[in-house]
Amino acid sequence: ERLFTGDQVIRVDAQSEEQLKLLQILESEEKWNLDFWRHPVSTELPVDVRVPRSHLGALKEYLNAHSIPFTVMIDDVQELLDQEKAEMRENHIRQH
Amino acid sequence: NTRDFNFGAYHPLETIYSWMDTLVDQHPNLVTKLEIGQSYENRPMYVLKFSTGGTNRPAIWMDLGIHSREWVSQATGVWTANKIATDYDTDASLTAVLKTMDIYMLIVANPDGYVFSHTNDRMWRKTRSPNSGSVCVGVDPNRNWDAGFGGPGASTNPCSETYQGSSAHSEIEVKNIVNLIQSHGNFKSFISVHAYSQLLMYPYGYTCRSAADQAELDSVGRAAVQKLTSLYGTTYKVGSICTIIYQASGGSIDWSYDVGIKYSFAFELRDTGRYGFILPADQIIPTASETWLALKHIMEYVHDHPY
Repeated sequence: ERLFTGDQVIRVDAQSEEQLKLLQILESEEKWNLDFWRHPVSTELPVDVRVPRSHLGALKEYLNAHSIPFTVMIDDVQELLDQEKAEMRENHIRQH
Repeated sequence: NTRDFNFGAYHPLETIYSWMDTLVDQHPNLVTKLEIGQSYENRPMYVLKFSTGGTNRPAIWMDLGIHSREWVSQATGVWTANKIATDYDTDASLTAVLKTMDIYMLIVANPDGYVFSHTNDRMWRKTRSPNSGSVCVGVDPNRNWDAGFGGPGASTNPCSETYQGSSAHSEIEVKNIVNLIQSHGNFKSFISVHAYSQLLMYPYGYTCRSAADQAELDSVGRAAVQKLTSLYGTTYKVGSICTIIYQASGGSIDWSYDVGIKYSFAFELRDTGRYGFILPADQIIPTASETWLALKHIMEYVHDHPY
């Protein structure tokens, strides 16, 4: 089973078309194995991207270098998935 | 017993499939289960048909979970199927719709991907068919329809999450739906449910040109979203795929609209901004409940505006 330990989901709020372009370049280059959950399409919609732990530093550096504001939406993806799985297991036991 | 079933939890495929049988058993005069074909890995694709009689009546199509990791969509499908079955005969407008129309619901449109997201990779989105010449598996089933196929917003790279596939309808999961819709020939509405972003969209995605019925679709969409928002205040945006998000070729509702199914819509259900695809199970029922108000509005409108 694939694990996502230490992966984070970053919510990016592009402030301009130029910043949007910079995000679209990242997406098209399929750089750093980024998994775009919400694509860079407009400055009115947030961009959500799951970032492998190994590339977290590089991505945050890139965003900071271009003054693109971001927040951490999910601190550790695997933690959330472990909770989800535990809940499903509990429900399964209860159900049976 | 469907009353014991926990609609506020995520379930593996086999649990959802066995629940379907229970629903059919408990509502034999309304619900039947059709197998419309099999997935690439030979899993059955089951459609729940809600019908009060007649043959080949005008019908409403609903598919959920075509992108497997969007778990709240399949869960919403289970809750909605139960809602239709249990509210029929008591909810006047739903009963009126079912007096003259049928509803077809494909709760797990991508069974192979759904199983894989439970067992191997929770973030899996595509189908599970191999791509010759590539180590990467799977096609984005919402770029594989014969609607602007191969245009902008779809990828020719098998490793991409938006890989379009070798040709239109190359994915058996898509082909099975196409075959059903075309052999039936009397669908009046086609609704595809995804997650997340809180959007209600209508054609087109493969072009930013307005659809012929754009004004009507927009007004139906806005009215439907108003009903949705009235429950918990969840805000949605309404618009064509191309104007609201991006140009995306090969999408299902573009195909359905181009084959004449006017009332074609795509939902992107909640997350309200914290969990993305990993929406906690305690948000399933609120999400399904608010979505139901929009779905019902669309069904009522389709019923009241025959064409």
